[in-house]
Amino acid sequence: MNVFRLVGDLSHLLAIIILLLKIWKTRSCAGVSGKSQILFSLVFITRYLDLFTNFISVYNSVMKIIYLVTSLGTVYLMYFKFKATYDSNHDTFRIEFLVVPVGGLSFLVNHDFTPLEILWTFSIYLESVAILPQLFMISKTGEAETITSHYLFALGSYRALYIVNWVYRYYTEGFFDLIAIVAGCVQTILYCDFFYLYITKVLKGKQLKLPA
Amino acid sequence: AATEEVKDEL
Repeated sequence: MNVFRLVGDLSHLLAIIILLLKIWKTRSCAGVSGKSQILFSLVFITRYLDLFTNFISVYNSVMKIIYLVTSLGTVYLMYFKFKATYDSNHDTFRIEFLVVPVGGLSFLVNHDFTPLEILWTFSIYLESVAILPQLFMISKTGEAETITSHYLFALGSYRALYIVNWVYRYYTEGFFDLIAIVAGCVQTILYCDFFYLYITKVLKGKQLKLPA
Repeated sequence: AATEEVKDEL
């Protein structure tokens, strides 16, 4: 474990908590893409299947459980409890256009052709594009609530910090996992224009509005 | 090789 990965995990956890609190407190999931939340739940389910068979550390197991519970809880709030506030008219990204290619790629490019490894690879590839429905929804509505932009900033920062962690681990342990690194770079690049808007607008107290 | 290493990252 290194500080970059720890801060990355905490940033990820912060993002998930921000979103959960936003939906719970405002009792509304306006502006939030339920499809992205479904994809994130799928990412955690396919990645943490070894939760009970492969103990790494208390921290690792506790975080996996928290991610699984909070992501499924968010999906539950969006599609059941606060379903009336779910903006399905703007959440129209076809996620099958993500899941199918990612599924195919995880069979073609992986470290080991075993079920657990292919599911892990699927999860890594899926996570890199899972935010697209959310970014697409914001581009359609042309704006995002400030709290939603904080959620996205924390979520985007987590994988950016993981990239720093991979550089650090490469130089200190000689460890690197090309699949995770390439997918992590794609994932972070997808946030770039949002990061620009967040830093130039939201941090100056303005509303996040995409140029129409 | 990458497969032996334990997946210790979240």
